[in-house]
Amino acid sequence: TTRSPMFLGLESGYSTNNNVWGHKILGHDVIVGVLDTGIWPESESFNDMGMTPVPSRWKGKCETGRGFEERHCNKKIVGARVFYQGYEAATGKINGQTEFKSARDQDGHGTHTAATVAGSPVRGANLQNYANGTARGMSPGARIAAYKVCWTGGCFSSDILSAVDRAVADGVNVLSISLGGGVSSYYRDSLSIAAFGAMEMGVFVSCSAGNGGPDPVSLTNVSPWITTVGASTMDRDFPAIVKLGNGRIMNGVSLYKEERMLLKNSKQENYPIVYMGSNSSSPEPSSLCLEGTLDRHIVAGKIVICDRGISPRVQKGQVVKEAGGVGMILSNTANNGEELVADCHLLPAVAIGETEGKAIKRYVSTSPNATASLAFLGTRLGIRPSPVVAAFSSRGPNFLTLEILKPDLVAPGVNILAAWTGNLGPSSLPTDHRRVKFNILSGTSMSCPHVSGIAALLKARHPDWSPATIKSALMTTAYVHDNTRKSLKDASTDAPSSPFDHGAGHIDPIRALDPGLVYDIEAQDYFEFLCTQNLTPLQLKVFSKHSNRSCKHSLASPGDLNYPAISAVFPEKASTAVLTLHRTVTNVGPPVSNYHAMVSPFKGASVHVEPQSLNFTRKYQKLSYKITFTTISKQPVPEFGGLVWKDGVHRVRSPIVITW
Amino acid sequence: ADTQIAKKTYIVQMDKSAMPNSFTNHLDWYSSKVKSVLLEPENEGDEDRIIYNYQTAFHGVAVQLSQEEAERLEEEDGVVAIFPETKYQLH
Repeated sequence: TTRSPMFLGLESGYSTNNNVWGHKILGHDVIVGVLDTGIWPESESFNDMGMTPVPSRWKGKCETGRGFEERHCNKKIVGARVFYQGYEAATGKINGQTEFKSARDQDGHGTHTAATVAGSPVRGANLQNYANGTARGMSPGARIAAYKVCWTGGCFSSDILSAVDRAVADGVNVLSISLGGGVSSYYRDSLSIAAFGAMEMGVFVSCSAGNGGPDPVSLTNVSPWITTVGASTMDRDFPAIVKLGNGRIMNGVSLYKEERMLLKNSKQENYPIVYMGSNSSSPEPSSLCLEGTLDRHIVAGKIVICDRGISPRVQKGQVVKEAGGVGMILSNTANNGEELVADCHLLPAVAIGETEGKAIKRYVSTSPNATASLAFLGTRLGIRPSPVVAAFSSRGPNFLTLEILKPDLVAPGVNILAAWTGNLGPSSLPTDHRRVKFNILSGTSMSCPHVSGIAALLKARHPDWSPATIKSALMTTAYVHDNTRKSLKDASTDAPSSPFDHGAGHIDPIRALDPGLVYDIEAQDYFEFLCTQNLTPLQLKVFSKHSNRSCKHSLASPGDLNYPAISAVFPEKASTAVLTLHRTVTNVGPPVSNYHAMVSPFKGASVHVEPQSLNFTRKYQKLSYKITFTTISKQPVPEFGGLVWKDGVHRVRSPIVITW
Repeated sequence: ADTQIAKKTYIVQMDKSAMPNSFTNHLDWYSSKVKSVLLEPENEGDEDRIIYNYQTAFHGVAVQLSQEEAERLEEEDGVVAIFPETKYQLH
């Protein structure tokens, strides 16, 4: 968050009246509930200087426990609650001596996500001098309510459900949920049901998509009333190099502290380099540097090449260190491609891509006296291309309903610097005795709070906007080109990414503040969507706690939900080659606005929008259109494109996926 | 201890609108529903089987039940759905 506000365009015009964080829209009345591992209240990111009193409507509480007293809440942290009854029932009593049975975050994850949502500006933030700058949340004026649902042994559904239930009762406007489980049917997924209840009460729910990428169909949290957030890179990197004994230089990344750099690019500091694998196509335990697999006699005094996979990246570094290794080269495999994720290892370490990894392993296997040195080059900005969809970011299509395109969008989630717990070192390893105020992490857990924070910003500017309106604004203004003006790329393949990877695209907060048109969806519309999902009356009842909610069968198909993305699915045994979907847009821009439709060409179908123009005469006016897909030639794989409504100022874009 | 039936947490969703008039609050009703399916009588000092009650975004309780008790509860009027406890991970 020393870079993401700038990368998202939030800091442009910072000193002008147009500043998105200007006084009138500080967002002090917007409260974001963060379901996570708690919060480290002493972090400067939670300083409440200059904040107005907490809104009187707020019913949240600062629950006290070991290490967390009422004084730890302030005008920034307005609530702190704990939920562990389900956890204790499943795993046994929490040991209050070794674990804070309070909202105090001893893991760091919750502190990081909360600060990303709404952390106050902190100058001079950095991790061992990397990523230096002013750290701030995406909505620095918003307030945070921490709901601790995750403990050392995991997070349990009954606790999460209780936290959502309580947060809605407390009065949060936005829920940021950077966790997930497996995918189950809508009516079997308690988080989905609770999120439905939250949405009904006007709460915007943002969830991480998961880190199951680049495998397809790896998404979690796919309900249409949830905003599902994938992860992408920013234009910031932490370059490091591996110089081989043969003079060849390989580029990688590292967060190793420069001042303590042990290995320099000089001849006398070259170290022997060793790879414990056999260069077979599948990694072996010793090549993965799993615990207990490295022979000290072989490894001591050497730089060890470790393949990614199975164990946490930082743990591999610890294994190498404990075996006497002086450094580590962490090599990607086919699963990660060329995407480089920086970690704060316990020893000098450089992460490299799959191609470079293969080259180094080849060098080691063919040179009896292979040597290398490592050098760390600090922080580099302006990286091109960026953003790039993270290899780990979970991918579509949506397993439950093909007609609902997921993920919804992507946001920064790679190498994000934000506040950290005072309880653990930056590697999270118990043996790491370093203490830092900020840490750099990667995951869809990091991208989700970026969106939650921007949603809070939108809510502050437009208090009357529904959760679906906020989501629509975020999606229809998202961009699908990187900073080289080429299509967004997928880090796992280096090829253009598709809407199954990036959804509607990368968030563009400034444009989202003024989207022109929005696709609004009311709770009953979502219920009508469920009515298309072949659920029994009893299964539907899970979502109809208001007894008056029943199926009106207003949607001909799930694809007719007024979703900001369009997914046309031709039935497998289609008797017709024509499919029509319906949408209604609401004018939230100037009262008199004329929009024209533009559709990208498709190989397998002709696409016709009717009417071609939408002429609005007043604000909040709703106009409908239909989009008809006629098969020209059935394609074996889905085709991707987009529909854009333009009025000369606004570009209201919906991604289109056609599946046969 | 050997004779104790293994209990797990179940999230029980209730149809709030189905509460009989004889009850004045929902928690009492939920509680009576749970008690009606218990295979072991509750003794004084036993921990409450209900560990949460949900009232806003969701209606119902989280309760410790044996599998048989959960199956019995699922058949009760007013019970919409029963979800076994599941584990989530940070992303």
